Amino acid sequence: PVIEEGHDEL
Amino acid sequence: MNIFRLCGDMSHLAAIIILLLKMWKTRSVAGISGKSQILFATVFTARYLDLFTSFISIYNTCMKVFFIGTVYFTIYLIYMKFKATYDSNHDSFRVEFLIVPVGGLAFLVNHEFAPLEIIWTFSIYLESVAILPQLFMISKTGEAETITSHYLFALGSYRALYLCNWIYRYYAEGFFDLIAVVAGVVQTILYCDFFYLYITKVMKGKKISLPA
Repeated sequence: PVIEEGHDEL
Repeated sequence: MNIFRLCGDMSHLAAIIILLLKMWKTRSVAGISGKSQILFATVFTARYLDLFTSFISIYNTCMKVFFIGTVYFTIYLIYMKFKATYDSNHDSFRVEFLIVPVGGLAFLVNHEFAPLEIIWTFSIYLESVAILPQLFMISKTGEAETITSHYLFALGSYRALYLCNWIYRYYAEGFFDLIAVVAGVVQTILYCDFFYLYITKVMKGKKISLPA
């Protein structure tokens, strides 16, 4: 799975 | 950003505004679980610790500030301003039975064993069960005011819409976050019973009254 650095969703 | 996530955030925003309107207009917090609001405050505080360290967008920052501000204002209304109308006898769910397992799970199952990531994971897991004291309170009182039903419907819809957002992001961007998805599925399932009551009753103008 692709996990972005940090989280961009609320 | 995609339409599912935008609708989800708007639904979440609507839920919070409905709740505040109910309290402010009726000047009463009857039927509202203060414990669930405390859990939501914990969720937002834990999840938005990066509010000052990582900037995503104006929208993201504004929504985070709004969510944190309103949830603490809600707690102020419940436990101070309209304290006389708070029904603590029926708001008796043992939240420690939620916080301890969720805290343990966040340590064991996370994307990265780093403080901010574990705290974020804790907020995701906690959010999926944060509504339980509220649903428990409704089952104990045996009924919910119509406006409280609208609040719960909007709140339940927000995470259901996020599930659509994650399906969309998987196919459109290859983005996939197993922890958020699993917690989101659990969270939405907890509302199913309520969704059924809402659609079969509230939509027909009836009040929700559970067999006490």
